[in-house]
Amino acid sequence: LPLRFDWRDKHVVSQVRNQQMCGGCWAFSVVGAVESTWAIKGHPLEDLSVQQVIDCSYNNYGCSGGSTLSALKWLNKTQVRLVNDSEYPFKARSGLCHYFPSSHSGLSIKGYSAYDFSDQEDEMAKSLLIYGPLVVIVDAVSWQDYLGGVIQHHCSSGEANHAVLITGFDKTGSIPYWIVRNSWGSSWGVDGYAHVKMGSNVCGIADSVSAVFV
Amino acid sequence: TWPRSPEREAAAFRESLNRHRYLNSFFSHENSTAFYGINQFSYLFPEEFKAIYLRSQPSSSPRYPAEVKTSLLTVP
Repeated sequence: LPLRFDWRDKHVVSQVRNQQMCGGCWAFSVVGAVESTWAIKGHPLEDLSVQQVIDCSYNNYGCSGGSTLSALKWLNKTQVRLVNDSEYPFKARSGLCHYFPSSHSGLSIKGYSAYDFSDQEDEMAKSLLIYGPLVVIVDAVSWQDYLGGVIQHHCSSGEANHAVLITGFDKTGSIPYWIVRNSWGSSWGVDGYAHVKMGSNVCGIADSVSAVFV
Repeated sequence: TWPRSPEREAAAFRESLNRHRYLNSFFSHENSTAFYGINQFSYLFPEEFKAIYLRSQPSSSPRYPAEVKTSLLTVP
């Protein structure tokens, strides 16, 4: 493994978004992974519609909550084509699903994987390198007050309540950490990102890890 | 879902300041440890923050199997 790796350096990670008062973190993380995986395959990086996933993923609860695995299962099963964010913009509230004709351009996924990588975070880092940014769920209760630095304490594994996207890792310093994109705007944390210690399943970051294939 | 008022926000803010002191009082000697303070969520009580922003449902996944372990050397 390299000492440091961040998919942002390859220009395949879209800008940090803001979920506002909508509990749609699960959709933001999944859509972020699809965007990046598509760009890694050589296509232009584009913002895809989070609102489409919030409105149309019938096995979830829109802005009232949802599961990343359910969203991935829905994307894979229905082969829904995600459209551009500009065509189906974010409204920060759940709405009726807007359907597009089959001739309409969009991006569907070819599959996904989901594993528990606790005690195997080096393998998780390899997956990040191979497949692209990873969708994870964490205990983020203490993230309400996070300003910066490496999160090492004040959260638990097995208490997941928030979905985010890992874009890289950094092992160059004394404390190796995951680079985690959040969806609370760029003014939160480190330009919208959190740093979470690697190797100890801090905040349950390795408990449920998904990769998307496009 | 909660009535917002300047008094309630001020109370939540005061509680936040106490929480920051608590969170920063541990492990501050450790290298690079996280630090906590005022941000856009400081006017929310923790239960409000949780109800609005922490809406991801937990899910369990199978353990990553040893036989799937991929050598980076085999990846172009």
